Amino acid sequence: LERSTSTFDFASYHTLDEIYDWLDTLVADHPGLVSKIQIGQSYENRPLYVLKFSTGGSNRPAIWLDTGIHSREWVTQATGVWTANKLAEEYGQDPSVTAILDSMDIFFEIVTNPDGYAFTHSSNRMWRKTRSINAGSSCVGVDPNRNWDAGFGGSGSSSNPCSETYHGPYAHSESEVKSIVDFILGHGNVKAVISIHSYSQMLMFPYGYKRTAAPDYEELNELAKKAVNDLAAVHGTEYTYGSIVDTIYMAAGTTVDWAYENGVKYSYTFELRDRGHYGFLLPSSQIIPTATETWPALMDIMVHVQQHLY
Amino acid sequence: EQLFVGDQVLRVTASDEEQIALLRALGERADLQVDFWRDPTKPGHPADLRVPFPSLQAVKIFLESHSISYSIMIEDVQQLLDEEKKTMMLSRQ
Repeated sequence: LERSTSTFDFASYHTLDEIYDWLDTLVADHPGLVSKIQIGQSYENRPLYVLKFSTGGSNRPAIWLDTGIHSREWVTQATGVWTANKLAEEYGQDPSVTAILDSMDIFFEIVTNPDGYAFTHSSNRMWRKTRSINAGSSCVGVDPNRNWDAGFGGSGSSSNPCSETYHGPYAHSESEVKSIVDFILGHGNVKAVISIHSYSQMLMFPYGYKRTAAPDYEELNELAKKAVNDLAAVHGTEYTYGSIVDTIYMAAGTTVDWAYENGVKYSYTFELRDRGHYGFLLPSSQIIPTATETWPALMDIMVHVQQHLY
Repeated sequence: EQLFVGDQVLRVTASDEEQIALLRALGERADLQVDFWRDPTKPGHPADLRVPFPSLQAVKIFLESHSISYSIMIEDVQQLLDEEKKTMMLSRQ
């Protein structure tokens, strides 16, 4: 059966190989818009693939999206696949998507922690971290959302390799993190970073490692408010929003704090639904509802970025 | 492959900072191997805690002895995992 995105079941969870195969299918189905780049390798030498959505130009202002940095949060990779397909399908159809992609590029890493994701399929469905070996410890893995050089090692991360929030031996020790750091700094024109996690229904922005309000707090907060309202309008899923430290807890070494401190003004973290019953084991029947409610919120942020370039 | 037969996920709500501290201490107990799916953050905010079956009784006694309210969010983690796997197989077919 000829593979095509039209035969891919977006309402189901998929293995790493199935997702990686699907990336090639999406590129094949949209050759003038979507390409696949490799930004590095994971600890266990799996390729780190990023989808590039571009209609031309050179080093255009860009938006970075990532899902699956915590491997057990399966609804995020599934939402990533659906969202990438939607972006490709809507270009030329939806005026907002078309306006964004006529002036910006989008880079989308769907499986940001492939070693961990493969491990959740093969050995431990509850695995969250990377799979790197910690010298001197029998415990494996680093929390890739505590490994960034922003308040690294501070309160809200752990120095215990056996902890789920272990920050790692040094900032950017994890190749999965370092590869994104190098890509974004090398690109030099990334205007937004949106890192998608689950669960607990929150939309958050810097800071997490300190209680100081971000210089752009008002604007980021207002945009988050609009985004969560438009998200709730789809299926009634209620989100809270605000800075990481106000909304949930202190968290040091996070993706969005690093991005913000490296000049990326529009830095957000989503914590997608579970609707209070399933946690990380959200039934696949809720993938499409989750993706469809997240879409307007993502679009709010991306349209705002496109209309407020800096 | 690690199995989670009989493991439960408890939704725990601390009523004050003292109970938050007790929950965090519970998470540090290596012998119980509990796994916070959602960390205890503030009084009144739910925390979700996966408890391995062998530790269930001890954890529930701990919570009840400190009057920390909880409910069972997932009765048997492995059962949900089995359903998830079956659904994936059906979809693949």
